[in-house]
Amino acid sequence: QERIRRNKEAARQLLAERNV
Amino acid sequence: RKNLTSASRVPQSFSSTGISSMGGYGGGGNLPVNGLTAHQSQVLNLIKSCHIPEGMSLQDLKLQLYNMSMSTIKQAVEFLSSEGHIYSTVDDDHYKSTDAE
Repeated sequence: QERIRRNKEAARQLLAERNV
Repeated sequence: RKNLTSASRVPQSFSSTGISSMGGYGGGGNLPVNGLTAHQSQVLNLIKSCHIPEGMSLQDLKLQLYNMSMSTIKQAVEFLSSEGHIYSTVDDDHYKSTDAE
């Protein structure tokens, strides 16, 4: 689903920001 | 002849710096380790180990973490998703780990 993909993107981004 | 200089460079400042406060981990506690509480990392590990496409449901988590209350699990899940470790899939009851797959 589209929703899943979006959430995944958002989460990945969030995680990346956290890990900077 | 100059051997002594290098041999004496062993760092000495290591030992007694007072890392004594974390001892005695009894399990189920709320001491944050690497930024996550014990509950949170348990939940995260379970979600990580799940390979169902739609992720792990809160019910599944509850079943495997029978010693943890549902509200504790929900709190952990909420925190983990706000940190980006996991994300919700088909609905707000299913979560998947970010770095799985």
